[in-house]
This record gives sequence, structure tokens and C-alpha cells, in this order.
Amino acid sequence: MFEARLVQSAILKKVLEAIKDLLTEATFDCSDSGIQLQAMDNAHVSLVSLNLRSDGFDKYRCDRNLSMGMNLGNMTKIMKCAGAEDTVTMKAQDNADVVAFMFESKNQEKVSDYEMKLMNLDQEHLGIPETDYSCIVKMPSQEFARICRDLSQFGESMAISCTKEGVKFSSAGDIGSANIKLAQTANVDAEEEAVVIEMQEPVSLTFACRYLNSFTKATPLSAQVQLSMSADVPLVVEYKIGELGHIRYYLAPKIED
Amino acid sequence: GKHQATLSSFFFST
Repeated sequence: MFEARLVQSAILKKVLEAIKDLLTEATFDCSDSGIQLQAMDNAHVSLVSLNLRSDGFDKYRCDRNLSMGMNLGNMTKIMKCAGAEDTVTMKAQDNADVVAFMFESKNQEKVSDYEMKLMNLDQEHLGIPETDYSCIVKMPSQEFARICRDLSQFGESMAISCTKEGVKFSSAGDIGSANIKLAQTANVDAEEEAVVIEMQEPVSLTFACRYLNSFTKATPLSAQVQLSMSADVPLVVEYKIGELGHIRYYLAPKIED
Repeated sequence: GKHQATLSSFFFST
């Protein structure tokens, strides 16, 4: 028996928004410790890694490990049926071929039950090597989304260069070029508005804007985003999901021929 | 020029 309850269904809606741009279907691996999902996009350029800890749920029970393959388009249809203030409960029996979603309004005046068929997905689990990243940048997530949107007007790729002084985002194409520099913030009132750089060595990497823009669909989940970079390895873009867990995106760089 | 790498060059199958 698996059962997971979230008082705020809005969180699950946001998680789904954050992954459905990159993935059409995915397997949710449920265990005693929580729910995990790891999947690459079709082109194997990016990877989504979602971790929702059992202790972050309002109620959580998982007697046996369970892998639930879901079509994310269909899951989105069902999650759209939940009111913003509803509580959501996901349930499945052991070895079930369906997952149930129950939405309850405040005071339980309205209770809606939906069942979705599960899929058997071939899933390739990837091992991600432990990396000591040369640069870790923490910045407001809305600022990062804005920069990705603005720079993607200029070209398909953007360079991210990080030094002790700051982080520079740049792009160039037919219409011209764009450069945005963010300095490390000296003092800020709110921690989430800060730009903080931890640098061991300067790094400059180039990435496809299209994927970065997809990652920024996670912006509503967190006020801050963390970018981890080292030379010639995939970028990690991480959004915390409150006390519940995190979503991490890995993106392979563009490299010199 | 630069070309897009894939994750298989960095991560390993488990």
C-alpha cells in the first residue's frame, strides 16, 4: 500500500509544470524514504532528478517499493481538476496498474476521486559522479528566468562565465549580442534576493538556451536557484521545494569540436 | 564551432 498526502496540491501542480516541458512520461519511484524520479529528455541532453522526502508530506506510507510509470500529459489533466486550495492524496495498491488521486476541498465539502492507468516504462538509471564544482552561484530564481528568456532572443546558446567578482551570461546571433553581468551582492535585506558566488576556479561554459528555459518552469517552486559548474561537465540547476525536497536539472554543455 | 554533448559521455548506466 502506498499513500502520500499533501495539504497543498499546488506544490504537486508546480512540480508537474516543472518537468512536463522536458519529459512526456516518467517513473515515480516510491519507497519508505519518499518519491524519486530520474529521467532524461528524448535527446539525452538534459536530466531531471526529483526528490520528495517522505517526512515532507503531511501523511506518507509506503509498505513496499513501488515504481509508477505515468504519462505526464495525462497526470497534468488530472491535476488541473484539483482546486488551488485542495488537499491531494495519491494512493496505489501493491502491484497495482492504476494510481488514485483524491482531491479534498477545505472542510471536505467536495471530494473528487480520479484514477489513472499506469504504464510500464523502460527506464535507464544513470549514475551521476560526485563532483566538487568549481563555481556555485546562488541567485534569485526570477532573475535567472528573466536572463534565460532575454538572452534566448539573441541566439540558441548562452555562455555562463563565473569569476570571483560575478557571473556573466552572454549570447550572440544574427541580430547582435547580449551580455548580462551580475555582481555578488554586498548586503541584502532578504536572503533570497542575494547573489552569492562560491568559487574555487573560474569557469566558462556554453549551454543551449532551450533547455535552460525549460528548467525555469520550476521558478514558482523556489525564490532561489543554485547553479553548479565545473569545466567540461554538466551544469546542475537546483530548486529547493520548501521542506519537501528538491528538483535538479543536469545539462550537458556545448563543447568545442 | 561547438556541438551539443549528451549526458552519456558524463554519466554512467547503472
